[in-house]
Amino acid sequence: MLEAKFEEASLFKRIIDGFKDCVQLVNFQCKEDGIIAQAVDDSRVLLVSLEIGIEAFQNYRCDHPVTLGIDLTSLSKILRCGNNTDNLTLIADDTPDSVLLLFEDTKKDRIAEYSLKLMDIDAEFLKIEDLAYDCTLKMPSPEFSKIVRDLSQLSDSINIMITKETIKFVADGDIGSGSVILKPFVNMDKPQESINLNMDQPVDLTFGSKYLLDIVKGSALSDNVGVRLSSEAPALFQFDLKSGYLQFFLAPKFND
Amino acid sequence: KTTQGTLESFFQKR
Repeated sequence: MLEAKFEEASLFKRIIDGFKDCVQLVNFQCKEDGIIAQAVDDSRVLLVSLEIGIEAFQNYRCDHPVTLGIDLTSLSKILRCGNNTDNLTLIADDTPDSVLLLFEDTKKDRIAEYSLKLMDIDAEFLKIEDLAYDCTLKMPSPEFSKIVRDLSQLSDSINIMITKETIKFVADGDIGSGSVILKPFVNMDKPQESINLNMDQPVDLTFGSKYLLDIVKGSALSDNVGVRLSSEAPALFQFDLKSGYLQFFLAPKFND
Repeated sequence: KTTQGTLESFFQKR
């Protein structure tokens, strides 16, 4: 029996909105210590990995591990039916063919109940090694989103170059080019505005703009984004939840 | 000119 109650439906909505545009069929594995999900996009360039810990829920109960095969497009339709401030409880039995979404407006004593049919999704679970990264960057997510949105207008590729004290984003396309240069700095008053850089090796990597545009949709989940880059591994873009995270692993482009 | 890589080359299936 699974009963997972979010204090506010808006949290689950923002989580799903963070990756529903890049993957569609996702297996949510519900276990006693929380919910995890993983999916690879059709082009096999982007891997989404979600973990929602118990502390993210108002209360959480999962007697036996259960996997919920969900079409995110259908789930989004149902999530739109609830109000952001409603409690939202996900309920499923041990061998479910559907999951119940219960929206409760505690003030107006209003209850809305939806049942979503589950799917049999055959997706291999990729083991994600703890990779060694050359650079680790932590910066405000709105700033990262703006840079990605601005530069993707110029080219379908965005180049990220990191040296000792400099982070450079470059786009060079048919209509012209653009570059944004950031320096690490600490904002004592508002730490989340800081830009922290830890560089073991310089990196010079190129990524597809369309994938970065999907990744920045995770910005609604966290004030900042963690970016881990390596010349030998997919880049990791991570948005931390209060308990858990939404991670995107993105394969770089290679120079011919 | 660049070519988009895929994840296959990085992750082994469990």
